[in-house]
Amino acid sequence: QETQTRLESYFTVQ
Amino acid sequence: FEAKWDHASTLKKVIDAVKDLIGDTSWDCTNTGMSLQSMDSSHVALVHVLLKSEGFESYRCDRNVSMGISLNSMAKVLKCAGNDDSVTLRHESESSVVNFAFESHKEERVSEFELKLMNIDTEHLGIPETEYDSIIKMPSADLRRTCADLSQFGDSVTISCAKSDVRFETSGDIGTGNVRLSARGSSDKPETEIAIEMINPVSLTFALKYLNFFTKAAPLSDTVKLCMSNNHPLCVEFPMPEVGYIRYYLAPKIDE
Repeated sequence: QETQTRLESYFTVQ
Repeated sequence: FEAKWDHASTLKKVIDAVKDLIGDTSWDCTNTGMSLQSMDSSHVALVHVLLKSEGFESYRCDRNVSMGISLNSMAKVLKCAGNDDSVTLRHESESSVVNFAFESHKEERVSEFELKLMNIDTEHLGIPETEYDSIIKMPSADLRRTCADLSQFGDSVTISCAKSDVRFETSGDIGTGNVRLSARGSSDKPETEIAIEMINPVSLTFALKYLNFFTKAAPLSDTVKLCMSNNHPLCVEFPMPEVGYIRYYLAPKIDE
């Protein structure tokens, strides 16, 4: 089962 | 703020390459150029466009400004410009509109449009400079075709990069598919080259839906760069020499 991650898990919100 | 391009075609292609993914966005204008950074509504993909001031016919930005614009509206305005018309964008401080002027090169036709600006709260992400494990440079038409072909079979693609080739694999209800591209040099036609720089082997899975959005930028650039590290978003860069670039970032899918 694949789950789509979101970009905020990798990059910080400025 | 006033910026002029000699030909409308580049700006038309830039907007066409990003409008279906991000909708409304803010153009940040400074004296070094125009840029935008925006995520899609599901926060899975991000677009970063840079149009450097050197790439314009003329460029002036006395005060930094952020212009909130519906990209669909901007595309409608740009449809009114011929590919070879010049485009001038103007915005005055505190004004709630941006003006577009299109002029044919024989100067017999000038058209002007005014677009209302929008208040957009943009959430910018800090993207650090990254040393990627694998970088693949390839013709953008090859990436577009690969993604379109594999989309017929599955929703996701696993991109695996080894020393001398890169493999795109998918599977779905009707079957499976894969495309393998091998490194190839070309001194007389660098735009047809496939170059693989691999520090560590990488294998990552992505939603094809987004990659198909990204390849709408193929008309802007003969080549594309895929930058990958394990457990990290993919960066897909379409360079526009002397003008700037479009970079797309896409979060990977992970196995639960």
